[in-house]
Amino acid sequence: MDYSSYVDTSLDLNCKPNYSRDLYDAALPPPPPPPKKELESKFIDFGMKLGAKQENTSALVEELNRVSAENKKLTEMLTMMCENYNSLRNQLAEYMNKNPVEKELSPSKKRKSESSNNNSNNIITTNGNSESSSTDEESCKKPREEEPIKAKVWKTCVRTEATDTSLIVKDGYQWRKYGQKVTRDNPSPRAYFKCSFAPSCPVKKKVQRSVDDQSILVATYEGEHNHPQPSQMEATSGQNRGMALSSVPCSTNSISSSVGPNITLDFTKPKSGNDNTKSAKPARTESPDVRKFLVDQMASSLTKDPNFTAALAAAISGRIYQQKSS
Amino acid sequence: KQENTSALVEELNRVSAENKKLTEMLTMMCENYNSLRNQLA
Repeated sequence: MDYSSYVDTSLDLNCKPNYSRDLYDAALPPPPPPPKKELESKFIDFGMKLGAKQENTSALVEELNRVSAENKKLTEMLTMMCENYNSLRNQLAEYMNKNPVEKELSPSKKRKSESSNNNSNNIITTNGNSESSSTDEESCKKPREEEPIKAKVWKTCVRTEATDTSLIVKDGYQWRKYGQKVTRDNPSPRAYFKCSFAPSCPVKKKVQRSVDDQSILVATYEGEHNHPQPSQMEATSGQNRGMALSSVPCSTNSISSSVGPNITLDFTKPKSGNDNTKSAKPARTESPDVRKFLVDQMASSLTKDPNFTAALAAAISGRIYQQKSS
Repeated sequence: KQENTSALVEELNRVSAENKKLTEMLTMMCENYNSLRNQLA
């Protein structure tokens, strides 16, 4: 019997030597198996190719490490790039958000500016000044308080006695002193008065002695009295009896910041008979008949007084005696 | 050893493909970044 058909005596060895090729060409099909006649020579080459496989493996590992390191670098670069991209996108988003906001705000700003202009115009038209306060109370109060003040400013000069150091100018009105300060240009203090004759009277008065002549009181009035004028008899009585209504300009500086008309009255100079242009009531008292009547009354009262005659006689005799002795 | 080598080759192929993808993504990201920067400029 022949058992060769039942038993396969071939070794069927296949060494698959494709790893010596390119590392990236792993998908190539394996080469055809060598014929059985060359098996012995293949066994000889097997040991040599095994050493070559180890070298290829190490090269493969090195290549894998290199690509992995490159992959890591790419990942880091991509992460950094994503961060920068997100940051830049956020900036762009903020910029895009700001622009519509500015576009929306611009009309409101215009409306606000228009409203503020309207308010300021209202204040200007109602108050006559440029103050920006816009509360209702102030807008209601200031027309009453400031319009009269700005309306009229005038100044008077009154000569007082040398021994008198008070800052009181008797002009017939009742004044309440509410302040006093020392100014830079004048050593004498400046006193501030407010008319107290009527509670709602806005007139204020500043009284200060003149720089040139300390015996002259300079009173600056602001505003107009909203009440009837009290008796003027007080104005010509007491220590200010030399006061007379005349329109002679005063030597002191006038207020430059005042808006209204400035009127300066000088009561320091002696009144003359021809100065009766501004005031009506003093004009009536300075008529020739009245002056003659007053002079007669004064003369009669003086001659009737025995003390006056004795003093006059003593003065005249003393004067004569001094002239003789000299 | 053959299995290890094939595993190494497979790993190398996978990492190479990932590397290629990362390069493409980075290129695309650079293009987007430049476009965004131009918009802001």
